[in-house]
Amino acid sequence: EETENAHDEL
Amino acid sequence: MNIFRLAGDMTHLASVLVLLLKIHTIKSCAGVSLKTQELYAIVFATRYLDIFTSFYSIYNTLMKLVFLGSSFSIVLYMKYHKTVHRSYDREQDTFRHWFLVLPCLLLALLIHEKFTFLEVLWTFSLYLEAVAILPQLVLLQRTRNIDNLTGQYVFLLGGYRGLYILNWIYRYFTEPHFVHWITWISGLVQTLLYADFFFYYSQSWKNNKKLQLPA
Repeated sequence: EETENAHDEL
Repeated sequence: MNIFRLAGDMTHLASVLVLLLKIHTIKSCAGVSLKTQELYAIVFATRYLDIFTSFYSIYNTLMKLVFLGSSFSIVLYMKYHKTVHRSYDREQDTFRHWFLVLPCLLLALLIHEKFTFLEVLWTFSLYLEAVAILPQLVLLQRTRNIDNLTGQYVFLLGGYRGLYILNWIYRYFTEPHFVHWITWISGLVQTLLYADFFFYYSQSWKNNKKLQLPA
């Protein structure tokens, strides 16, 4: 499965 | 969203508001580094390009717009607003900030999670943000009289990074696949750069004295 990316952060 | 991240975002927002208050209301940018502000404008412009490609939440999009808008308006204010520009410490703010940009770009091309246009720019923005405060810290050190708002601005900005570290620790333990070395290491480097400032800030606060950094 894919790693959850941190792009939901500012 | 956990409490640390929300607190971090709010601290970041507060730092921007403090700076805008100083510039907009007092019409002064004394002690504020234009070099740092220009770097932040680049940081947000490169990091938030994903506004056009992905949607996370209304909160996320709104905050991105706020940080983009505020960073660019601060730069424009400092450069082109007559009264504000006059208060700018041009002679003291001499850090060669453009020399930070190229190494960060090269590093992002070499070390990233995925080799795509947006991802490399996003990584570049993380590296650049880590060092973007340097011109401001150098300027603070050269400024004899640091006013309260400028001190609070830098304190809040550093606080935001510190809270984000707590947020990453929290997410690491609560989200099974949340491992992001690049974000973490650049965030840690960024926070460490504030260590010295935090020390003198707390001293001045404790002794109820004006903040002054040793030369």
